[in-house]
Amino acid sequence: EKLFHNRDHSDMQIPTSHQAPVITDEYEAELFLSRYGFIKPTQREEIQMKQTLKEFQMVSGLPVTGVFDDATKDAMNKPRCGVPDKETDPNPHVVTESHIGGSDQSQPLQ
Amino acid sequence: NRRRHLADLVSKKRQKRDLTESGYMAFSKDVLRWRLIGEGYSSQLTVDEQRYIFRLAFRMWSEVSPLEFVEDTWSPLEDVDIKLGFGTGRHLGCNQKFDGTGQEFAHAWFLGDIHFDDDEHFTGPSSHTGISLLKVAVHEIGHVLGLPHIYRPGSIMQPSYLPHESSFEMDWMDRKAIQHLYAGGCKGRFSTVFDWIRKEKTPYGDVKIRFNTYFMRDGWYWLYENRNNRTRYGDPVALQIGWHGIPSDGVDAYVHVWSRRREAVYFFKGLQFWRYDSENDRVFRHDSEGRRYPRLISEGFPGIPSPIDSAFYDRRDSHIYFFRRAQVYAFSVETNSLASGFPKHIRDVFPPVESGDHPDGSIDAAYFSYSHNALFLLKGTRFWRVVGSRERWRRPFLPRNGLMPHKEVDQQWFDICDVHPTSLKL
Repeated sequence: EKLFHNRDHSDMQIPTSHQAPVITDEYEAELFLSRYGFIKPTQREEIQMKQTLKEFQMVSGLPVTGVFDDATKDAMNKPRCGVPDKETDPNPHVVTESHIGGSDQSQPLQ
Repeated sequence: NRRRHLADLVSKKRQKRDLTESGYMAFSKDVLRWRLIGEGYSSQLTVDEQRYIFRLAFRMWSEVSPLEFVEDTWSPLEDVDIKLGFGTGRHLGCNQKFDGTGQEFAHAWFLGDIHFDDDEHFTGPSSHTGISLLKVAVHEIGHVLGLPHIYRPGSIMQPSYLPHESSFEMDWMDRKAIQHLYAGGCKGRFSTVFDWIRKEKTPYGDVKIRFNTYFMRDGWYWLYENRNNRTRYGDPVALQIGWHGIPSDGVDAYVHVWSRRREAVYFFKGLQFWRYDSENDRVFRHDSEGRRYPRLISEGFPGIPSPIDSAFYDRRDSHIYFFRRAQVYAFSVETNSLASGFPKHIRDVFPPVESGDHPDGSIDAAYFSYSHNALFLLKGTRFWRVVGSRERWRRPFLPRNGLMPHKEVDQQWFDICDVHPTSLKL
């Protein structure tokens, strides 16, 4: 079991291997922004990072600095939903019936 | 080069899993089946707790949308619309790996399944620590139904998790967002609608009169909070829970006789009626002469046919107006008899203001609203407001008791939504 001593398990110790990697530098921040749709592959590299950081800071209610500062780092490390914030598919399909399938999702069925 | 390659890889992966938003990309059916899959139980809560929380989460969406959800533990898996499960790292055949404790707590697939990261410390609704499974589930279900992330403070669809609040509910904008995807608001006929009067004594001995608005449909009801433009959180409720002794499958009409000398509340169903004892919160067993309830309408209200469509008490003339098909019957509570000249055709008693715009009888409910200080006639998904005497003062050309052009019920009283019968009791 995961080790704990308190009745409500609030002191449960999580092994390091089970912890999400903490975002500490700009490279990891870039991965984060890519993962959640803020960076588009077609964007020019030199304007990418600052602009996308500003965008992330704006939607997260942070001071918009364009810099990977402590507040931005904290926000990126907070618990969040795994669904991207921004869509990338410009031509969504019209779906007429519910999706049936296993967990390995591909395109919705027509 | 490395960055471009990385972005390309991430982009290809993302195309398989993005949730897109559109007004018409949604489930095409009204009743959706869900299941917590056996290989995906959390190690942190009992299975019953997990299922209860998911039932509640689905019900919360049902309360604000035209969708109904039913837990399905028996059909073949391919017939289940939404499958939920917990996992860690590589999980449940999913191509999006979980990252361990922290950061990503769950993900969902548009029109598909929901996965929760069991490395997160999920807790039940009564806990103030950890991550509320209920809150996360409601959020992820929103994605499955077609909602994207929304950055508005207070939205349940914000991407980041906010710690436990004392309670969280769907606000107006979230409701409208889901309703926009699913053909607008919740529609349906009502059995009856009424304002229930309560008398409360203040500490100084004064009597304060308050009212609450109730909508009834078949065997359940909603309390409508006029100041909040929505129903009470957690409604609808089964009729027998709040109204003891009236038929559990619903009523035809409600009347509150309220004058200086008389006060009585009646429910009508079929050929019968009951008088309600608000002090003891149940129907009276007997009337003042020892006759048992329910009594026949024909005996208690001579001259009134049954069953009736609806009724209301007009305090201006102390008459109960009964509606049956295209006829209106005015019953005097003073003389306990049908008023002279009645029955009359509904169009004669309530003429249309705009020619042709009229319910033409067989109405569902006649509702006097203290909130609007107006009488409404409801039929199907529409209502007609009766012209008031003050209005006629300003616009004398309006006919007496005229019916204003119809509007849709769900544009006046919002979010009165059904839930699946299996969700009535969680």
